[in-house]
Amino acid sequence: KGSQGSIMSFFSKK
Amino acid sequence: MLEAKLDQASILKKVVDAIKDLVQDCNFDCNDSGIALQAMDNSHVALVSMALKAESFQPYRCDRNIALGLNLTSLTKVLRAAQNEDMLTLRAEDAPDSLNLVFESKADDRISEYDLKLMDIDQEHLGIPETEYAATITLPSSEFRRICTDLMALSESVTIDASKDGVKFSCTGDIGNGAVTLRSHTNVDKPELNVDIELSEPVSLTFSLKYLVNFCKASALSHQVKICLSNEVPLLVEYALENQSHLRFYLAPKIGD
Repeated sequence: KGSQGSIMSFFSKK
Repeated sequence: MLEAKLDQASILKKVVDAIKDLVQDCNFDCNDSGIALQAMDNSHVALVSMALKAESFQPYRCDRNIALGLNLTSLTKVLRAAQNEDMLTLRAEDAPDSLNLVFESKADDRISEYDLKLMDIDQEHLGIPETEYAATITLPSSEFRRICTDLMALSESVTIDASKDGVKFSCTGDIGNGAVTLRSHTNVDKPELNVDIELSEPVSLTFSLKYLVNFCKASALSHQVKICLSNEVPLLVEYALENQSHLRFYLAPKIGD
């Protein structure tokens, strides 16, 4: 149920 | 050079134990404020962020920024040689090929010394924005672990609903449903059993239990765990250590139905 998002779509590269 | 002495080897043993199944190779970034680590798991769903502040070591010295590229499986092998109560000293040169670890027994005059080969790890660092979370729940770490493992027997994912009535962990699986609801609770004699729910607005988010159960390996570090939620942002699970040191896990939520 539901697809797993990536942490990289929330936190940007430094 | 780096020289950092922990009074109890158990702190590092527990930290590495808690993250080694999530992250294999990572840099321990050392500077004058302490030793930090930031690493994603292979699937880029979870992020580990560790900070062992200089104050957690006695003494602590680090003249230049040093990145210690470590394989955590190898580090675990060496740390297994340390007793929990041993004093542990980490030493490294400014551009090190290896990390020197010394374990000293307090009870007798036993000193053991290991050198662990380091590797070059090109690691991306992510900027974690300061977030005012809609819900911050502090609960016993053993309780959080129990909820996650119990619900994982039924389902792959858990929905966490925080409202003024409390926080509800619920799941739906092939064999049936399950839910655990906690309300704020203060235990004067045993504050480590407190449940505290701070809420600015109701939140409902769904997460993979596999990752949460993995985070719970850090339960040995702290009696209490703090979980912070806002709609549509990653969950923060924080185990606080002494001297503002901490181990934090971020987990991307599941999207849609």
